[in-house]
Amino acid sequence: KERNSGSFNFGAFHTLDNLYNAIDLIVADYKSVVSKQQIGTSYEGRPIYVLKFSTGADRPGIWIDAGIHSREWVTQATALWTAHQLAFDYGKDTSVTSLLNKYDVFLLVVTNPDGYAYSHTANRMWRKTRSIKSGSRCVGVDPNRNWNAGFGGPGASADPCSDSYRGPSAESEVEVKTVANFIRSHGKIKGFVSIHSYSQLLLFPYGYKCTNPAHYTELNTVGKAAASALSALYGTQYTVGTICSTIYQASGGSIDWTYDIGIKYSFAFELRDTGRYGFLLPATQILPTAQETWLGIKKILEHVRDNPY
Amino acid sequence: EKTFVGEQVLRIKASSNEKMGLLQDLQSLTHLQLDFWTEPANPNIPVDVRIPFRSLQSVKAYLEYNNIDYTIMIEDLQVIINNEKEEMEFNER
Repeated sequence: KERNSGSFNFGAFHTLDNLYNAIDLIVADYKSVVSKQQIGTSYEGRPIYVLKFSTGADRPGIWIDAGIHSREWVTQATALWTAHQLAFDYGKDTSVTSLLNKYDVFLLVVTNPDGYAYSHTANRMWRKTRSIKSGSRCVGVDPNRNWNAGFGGPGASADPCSDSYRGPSAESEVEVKTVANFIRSHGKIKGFVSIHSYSQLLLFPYGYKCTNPAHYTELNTVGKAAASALSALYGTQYTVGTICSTIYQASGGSIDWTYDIGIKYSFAFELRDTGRYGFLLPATQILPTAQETWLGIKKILEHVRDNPY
Repeated sequence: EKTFVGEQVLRIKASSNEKMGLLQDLQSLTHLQLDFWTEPANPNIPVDVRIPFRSLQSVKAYLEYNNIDYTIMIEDLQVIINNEKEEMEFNER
């Protein structure tokens, strides 16, 4: 049994219970900087925990979440490693220390706990929530089509059996509503990073429409700097751009919603793939993925820290 | 527990917008139950698609008929899932 976060095997895939235990270990080991908050409960009743990294009161915040599509296991694993790194680096790494002396960081390691548990027990390829909608035999909603940003527009399905089903209404999914409520009630979130996998992209708004955001030049510059920092470690190449121009039009996505409510620094990572495994990236790839991603995330966090608005 | 025996993931490279359109047509054939891991939208990004065993022959025939290049990214999805599961059990122990 793992006894502290230092002996936890971050280079392996874990069940939800193990991930939640690891979160507790990190909190126990770094009490002065990390705390755990339950911000809500999933459709099937699982707790939704966010880690709060904070060194003072009444600070602006930066949000990071991972694993909204449950089958992207490397994202939850990367977020867990990132949590440990962030806590470990405070007081040692000047960049992290200065960040946490100005901002709180909120890290949601498992955004879709029901889906994650289901992908471990019943269907490894599951990507949606597990909510049941009356009148349909099909289960779940694509939680990254369920945000209130161009909801119901192109790039999302109205068919409950589709893997990209948008849901009956924006924020119909409790997992989405929980995060949206948290962001709204906090009121001072200045950066929002959502971690997905795979295909090596660093995206920014918009996805629900194919026009560039007002801060396109700045977001593109920050994104390119982050991708460059990331690639410095293992040479992993990322494509940077808006969701619509880089991949395809997709409505109801989280970073479009956050950008539209005023969170200028809204980004989504699609983590590395080795070109052979897709969502089934081997566990040996977790640490390299997490290490390189951390460099990219750090670049974004530093930009948020140094460019208050 | 759902199994994926014999399911393959193909990496498809559409060399033109016309071929990308053919892949989008494929996407609309819901009876094939294809799971697009990356969507057919941008010719610069390969399209990865998980194909149930019973649809494999039809999809490959469609791609070959239309001269669309593909490689097999995952030969048998269940084999990889089994390996992943074994590794997790080993780590648990």
